[in-house]
Order: sequence, then C-alpha cells, then structure tokens
Amino acid sequence: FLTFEGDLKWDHTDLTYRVMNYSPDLDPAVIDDAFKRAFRVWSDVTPLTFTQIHSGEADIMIMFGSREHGDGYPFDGKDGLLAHAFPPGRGIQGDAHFDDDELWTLGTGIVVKTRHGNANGANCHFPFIFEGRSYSRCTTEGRRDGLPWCATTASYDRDKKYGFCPSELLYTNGGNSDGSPCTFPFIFDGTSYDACTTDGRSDGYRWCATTASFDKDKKYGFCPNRDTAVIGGNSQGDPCVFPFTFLGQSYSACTSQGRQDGKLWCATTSNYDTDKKWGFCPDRGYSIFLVAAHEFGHSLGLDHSSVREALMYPMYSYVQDFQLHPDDVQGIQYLYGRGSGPAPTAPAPVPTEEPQPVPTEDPQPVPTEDPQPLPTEAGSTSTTEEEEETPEPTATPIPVDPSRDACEEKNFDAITEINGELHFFKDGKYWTHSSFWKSGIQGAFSVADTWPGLPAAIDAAFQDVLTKRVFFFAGRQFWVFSGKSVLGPRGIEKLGIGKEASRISGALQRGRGKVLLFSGENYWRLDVKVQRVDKGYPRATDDVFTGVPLDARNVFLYQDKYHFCRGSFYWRMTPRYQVDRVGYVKYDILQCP
Amino acid sequence: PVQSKPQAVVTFPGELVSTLSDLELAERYLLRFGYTTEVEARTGSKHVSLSKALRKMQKQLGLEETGELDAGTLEAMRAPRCGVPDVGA
Repeated sequence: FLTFEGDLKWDHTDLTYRVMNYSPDLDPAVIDDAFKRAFRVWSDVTPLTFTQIHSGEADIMIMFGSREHGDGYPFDGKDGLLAHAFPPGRGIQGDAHFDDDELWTLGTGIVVKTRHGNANGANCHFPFIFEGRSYSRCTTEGRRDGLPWCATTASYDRDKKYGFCPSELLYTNGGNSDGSPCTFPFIFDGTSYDACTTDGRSDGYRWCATTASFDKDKKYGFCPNRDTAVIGGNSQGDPCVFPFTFLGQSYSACTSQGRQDGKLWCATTSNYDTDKKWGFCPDRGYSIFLVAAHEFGHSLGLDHSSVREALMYPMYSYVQDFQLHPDDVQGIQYLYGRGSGPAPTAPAPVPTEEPQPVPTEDPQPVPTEDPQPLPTEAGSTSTTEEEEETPEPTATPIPVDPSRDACEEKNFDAITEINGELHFFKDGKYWTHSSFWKSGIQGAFSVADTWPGLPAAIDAAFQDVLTKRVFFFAGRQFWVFSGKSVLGPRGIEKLGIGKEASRISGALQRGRGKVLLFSGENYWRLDVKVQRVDKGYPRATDDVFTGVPLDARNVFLYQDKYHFCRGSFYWRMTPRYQVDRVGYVKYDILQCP
Repeated sequence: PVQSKPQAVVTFPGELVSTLSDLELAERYLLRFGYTTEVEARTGSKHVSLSKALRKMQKQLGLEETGELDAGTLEAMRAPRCGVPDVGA
C-alpha cells in the first residue's frame, strides 16, 4: 500500500460526508446505500465513523460530473477515467468525484428500483411475464397513463407484484421541486418542450420544468434515466425509441448493426436515418459501491496499491463478493489504527517506501503468500483424488492470549460445529461453545496448535459427518485435516468451483456425504467422498434460502437448523427453508452477558 | 437471419473515436499518472525515457516489466481506472 506524501490523514475520526448531487442512472436511495456500504468498508477496520449530512460543508463532499466539472481535472467520457478523489484536508481535499458519462450500476447491469405499486420498492425482475408475453424492460402496456412499470418477480400473471419504473413522469431528482414530476409541455426561454432537455445547461444533465412555464415559475428538477436510457452517443440519457429505422430497416431492440466493435446501440428518435440521434445501450456498468470504496480510500489518505487484488489498485475490476484485502487493511490501519485499537497515531517521522505498520496491541499475523497450487490444465493427470501433499507451514503460529474473550469480537472468520461443539474462529484464535456441557465458552485456543499449517485468517470450515475430517477454506484454497495430519493447501478449482467464487463463506452439511458450499450469492453441492461438486451447480442462494442475507459472512448448520450470519445478527432457517428466528450471534448463540 | 449483404459500417455523429496512436496514448497515460514528467519526456533519447517510464508503470501495476509498449501494457492503459495519479502528488 502507499499513503500520500507526508502521510496526509484526518486529525479527527468522526468524519462527515455530503452527496452534492446524484447520477440519473440510479435511484438516489440506491446511491446513498452504496456510499454508506463503501464507508463501512473502512469504518469496519478503523476507529473512523462516517455521518451523512445534507447541508453545509462536510469533510468529504461527493459529486457526480462529466468532462470539466469544476476542479481542473476533467473526466474523459465513457470508460477510461471513472472517478477521482483528493487526500485529506480542508476545502476540496477529501472530496470524491464520479464521472457521470459512465453507467453507474452495482456492477452487473442496470438497477431499476421501483416506486409505489405493491412491491415495497423492490427492483424490477427482467424478464417478466405479463399477459403471457415476456418483457425485458419496463413497459407502459396495460396502462392508459403512459407510466412505465415492471413486475418485481418473474411472472406478473402469477404473483401480481409490480412497481413503477424510474421516469420523469413519476419524479425528478434535485432541483427545487421536492421531487415533483415533470410537466409537459413546458415553456423555457419562450420555447415549448415536451421532453426533458439539456438546453440551458453546460453539464449535460437532463432537466424539465415541474410547472407549465419555467420562465414564469422557475420550478425545475433533474430527470431520472429510464431503464432504456442510452449512454454516450449524442443523446446521453434519452430513452431508446422502439421501433426505429436504421439504413431502411426497422429495429425493435438494441443492435450492433453499423458497428465493428459489437457494441449495442439504439436510436433515440423513430428514424436514425433522418435524425442521426443515438446512444449506447446499457451494459454491466461500473459498481458505484466498489468505485466509491476505492475513492474513499483516497479521501482517507491511501494512495494506489500495486497489489492487484487490493481495493486500492488503480484499475477497476468487478468482484461479486467483496472483501477488503489485507494490504488495504494494513494501509488504513497504518494511518488510523484498528477498530477497537488505539486512537489515530502520528505516523513514523520518516516514512520509508514501504511504511512499517504501527504495532497494535497484538502482533498482526503476517499474511503469507501461500504457495499457490499450480493450476491444473484441463485433462491433466492430476485428479481430485486426495493426493499426498506435504503441508507447507503457511503461517508462523501466533502466540494466542488464552484470556482473549470471544465476546469482545465484532464478528468471526468462521463458525462451525466440530465434534459436537460450536467453534468460533478469528485471526488465528478459536473458542468453543457446547450446548451440551453447560461450561460456557472455552478458549481462546490457538488454531495453529490444533490445526498446524492453516493461515491465520480463514473464511469457512466444516466437519464431514461421516469421516470426521475437518475442511478449512481460505481464499481459493482448502485444507483437509484428519486429526493433525493435513492434505493441502489445494485450490478449490480442484473441487470444480470456478473463478467466480473468490472465497467460501460457509457450509451446510446435508445427508449422504453432501455439503453445500456458499460463496457470494451462489452455492455448490460438494460430494465429499469424490471431492467434486455435483453437476448443475452453482445455484442462486436466493432461489432456495429465501429471506436470509445473500452476503452472509458465516453459514453453518447447528442443531439441525441453518444459520446465516451478517454483522451482529444471525438468521436461523428450518430444514423447510423457513426463517424462524433472527437474533444476536453474541447474546443468543455465544450467550455473552 | 444470416446477413444477406455485407454489414454497412456507419460513422456515428458525436462518437468519441480515439484518433491517438498507441504511442501517443502511452505518452499521455504515462504523463497523466505520474510515470514521467514533461521535462523527462522532452529531454534525452525519447526511446530511453519512454522505456524507463514504461518499466516503472509495469512494475507499479504488476505487469511484466518489458520496457516495451506490448499488448498487455496497452490493454492496461485502456482499462477503466481511477483518475488519481499512481506516482507523485
């Protein structure tokens, strides 16, 4: 990691932020939530706190803009530069700016959050069935008021769940009309408009009057992008018009015709040949959460990292199941200490090229570069049969303070039942809790003493019911212990788990030698005997385990029920897939005072 | 339907077609993200200063350090990224 010259950092930990304006690509509520989660990435590992304010000067002012947007560092249109931010300090220092010529999403395509209807603001489900037809975008079918709507499940015909799509006919953002919808036609500068316009502005944002005459009332708002809004081209933000004519042919969907790069585009009037108005159709877009988490790293004093997997690496890459990399954690804790640790410290007077992390109360486990197993080529001789692998000690054992209290921990790396007792793992330590023996919590014990060769930070563990072997997962590696003898580390690709799984977050033992392994929003069924996942996996967790957090940090089976943990809470689910309890890990399961 | 006639390629109005050569793209990138300075770029042998700056960028971004403007380096220069410089203030 790197900090800025002079180790610029905030001299207080209770930081404030203010969102000056919103991108029309996403509902402001989605943007607010993404920024909140992006700040939580950093507050989870430092003493820093972040409070959103809605007026006045905040430490971190956040804005969307395109091209030259007022700071002398212009953006560059779609792709290329996505955002930038300034290191801590007064005025523009600490601020974060996002290029609004990008398509802002959560990284996997447009997020169409509904309003009103009967789905409590749920996102559209595309495609959906309505009156027997399939729709892959919002529609005004079935309505006389021209309001675009969508189903929030796969079938409106079956579920009757729906909501209204973002549109200027429903609401506006910002401006001075408290979100009132546009009034069409409206008069501006003596001209009548029957659609949103960028006229009168130099920042390219589409706006409208919310009364019949802007000239008279000066009431206006910014138009939210519809789900069919184009990006770039010469009509940014305008919705596609279907069907449209291009080179004499009629098109009812986006097309790559006329281009050599395969990019999908559409016309924003009914005839491209005469009007030449066009733009690119929505793609996966860029995750506002991931880019914001990176930029806020700059706002807090981190410069770019050269570790490819680190959040502070300068290039964007989408990850589904985000985890802060140890390099990022070391960097931010070098500046501000750790969550429950000492107050921010003055960094060492002469920072070396690689600043030495400030010693915290217990020595940080040194993340080692575990020997990466060589990727097996398809059809290679190596099979998933258990190969004898001499375990490489991947981490020097960390002296563990046995008096360390499990109730002090905010969360755990892994939770699972081994030999009838719940085990709680954290940073090379573990505690046990038996519901059978009323002996309360036992530990802290050293992981390295019981399972030599494991890294200090693991992601998941489970005990195979039949063989009593214990599987551990960290990143994309796994270890199999029989007592103290270990097989591994091996790559989880040997189990047949693809690259989309960056880590395993938990496991549920099923009957007949099967175990469900969870990663991100998917799960795989592992056949423990052959050590391969079954065909037809991964499957979406939400399809079966409905109502539990899809970004659970721990998943485990305990007393025949499924437990999904996130933050301080757990969701307990019966084998019939009903959530029958939501409670506190600490007070209900660990039974802390 | 299989294209009955060769696909027409259209120049779309307002499209940002980069007219930069690979070398110009590289020089602009290296300058923008702090791997070289105006002064360095102007003085000395152009090739030597370019190769030195490329090596510095390849090291920082974990690319193969060839000092050449190879495909991997060009791809990295075109990848979406943060606008904050990688080197210097």
